[in-house]
Amino acid sequence: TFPQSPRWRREDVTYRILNYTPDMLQADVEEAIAKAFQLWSSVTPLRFTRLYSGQADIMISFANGFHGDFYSFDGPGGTLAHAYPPGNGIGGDAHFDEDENWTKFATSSGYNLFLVAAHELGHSLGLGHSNVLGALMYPIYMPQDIRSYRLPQDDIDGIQALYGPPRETPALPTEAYPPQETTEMTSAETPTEMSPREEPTEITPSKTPTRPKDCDPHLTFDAITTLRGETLFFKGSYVWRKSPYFSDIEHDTISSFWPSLADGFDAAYEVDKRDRVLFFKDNKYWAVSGYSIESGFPKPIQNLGFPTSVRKIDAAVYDQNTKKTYFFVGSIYWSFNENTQSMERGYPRKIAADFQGIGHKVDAALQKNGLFYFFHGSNQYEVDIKSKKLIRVLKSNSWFNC
Amino acid sequence: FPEVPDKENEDMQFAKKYLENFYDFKEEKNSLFKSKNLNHMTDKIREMQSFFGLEVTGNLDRKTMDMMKQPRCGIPDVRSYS
Repeated sequence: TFPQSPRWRREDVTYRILNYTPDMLQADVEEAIAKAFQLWSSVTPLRFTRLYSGQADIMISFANGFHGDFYSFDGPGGTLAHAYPPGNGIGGDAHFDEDENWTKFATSSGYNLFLVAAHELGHSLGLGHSNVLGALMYPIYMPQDIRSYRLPQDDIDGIQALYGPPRETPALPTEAYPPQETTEMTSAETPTEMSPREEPTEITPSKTPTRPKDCDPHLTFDAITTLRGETLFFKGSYVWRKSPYFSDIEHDTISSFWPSLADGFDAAYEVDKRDRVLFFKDNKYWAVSGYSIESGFPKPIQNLGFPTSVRKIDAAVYDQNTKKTYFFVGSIYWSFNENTQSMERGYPRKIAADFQGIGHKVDAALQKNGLFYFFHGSNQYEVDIKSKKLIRVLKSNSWFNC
Repeated sequence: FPEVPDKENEDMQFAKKYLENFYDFKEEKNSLFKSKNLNHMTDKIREMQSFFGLEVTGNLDRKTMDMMKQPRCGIPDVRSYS
């Protein structure tokens, strides 16, 4: 939040679109802004009413360069927009830089107005910036698929800290329809036609069961991988992110990083020298580098050399020393040579035959600091990579400083 | 010290503007102590690197400059917003 956490003192907040960008149809601008408001009303008790004249709490406008406040815009790129925290006068107002190319699509040729407006309205409601990569309130523009966009957990936590959770039925933005006052509309405001009131498509928060507590002694994981020095733990649509830069564990959803992979994984591993992480779900796999999914994916796991009898894998882990990846399926495992991109001869082999003390299915596997960690249920087994000897047994969530 | 080549100077000016806009960096124009200014700017670079999870070096390395050039929101990342 901002200093002293300014917030609107009532649940009914009004907004007004003062002018439009020539880059988009007016109806598309109105829809983008209405959907941006819906994101916030769906997770709070707030209700947003659109005014067509007079002073609204949140006045929305497009302008370029110097535009009457102390924060001039800077031409194409750089600063895209800004908005003010709740308050009188300019408080709550959102300004968009007309020198940008605004679009309703999520393309690289322009900035998606819905995404930027959702971010700026976060400020208009009292949120500051987040340093959580993938959060809506992260200061850097991140193009992403907006069709099934869901508010990341970090933003939900932030806005609910200010306004609390929604009432029983999330409030839909209403419009003062017909306009409440008859004062003269400026030409820029008069919509070309009073667009029929669109039933907003409801953007509902994720319906998946609530996230288990970090220190739940029965916590289990679907998949675990390193990623650029961090460690990501997956369960259902949830991610626990452990970073060497920050002491606390970050809570995200998969959709905030890879929207099209929101349903979760069976296995995951990183080949760090290639800055590549592979995700597995059922008999398909994807390769990602950071946020972007490599083109041509998903591919069938048979491409890696699995027989058609293998319908899914349980866990995977890359051994930086040998440049081999171990894939675990039931009580057996394969060794895949990352250099030749082929399965090694003499596999599959019994897990129990080679990994002392690991006599059962492996849910997830991790390689960290020269050791293997095999997760089975709420336990993890720390194994020396070279000798494959069991060192100790820990709780699966021992990484969360419980 | 040798005069910094133009490119570096350009980056330095860009970074200064960025840190003024988003990290409440105030260059003391008539400061007698040039080195004091540089330390202050180095601290602000560290603050920005830490916010974005970059390696905290205090230097205007490539990743830091790239991050500064990303399209973004115009609201500061630190609390000094007025």
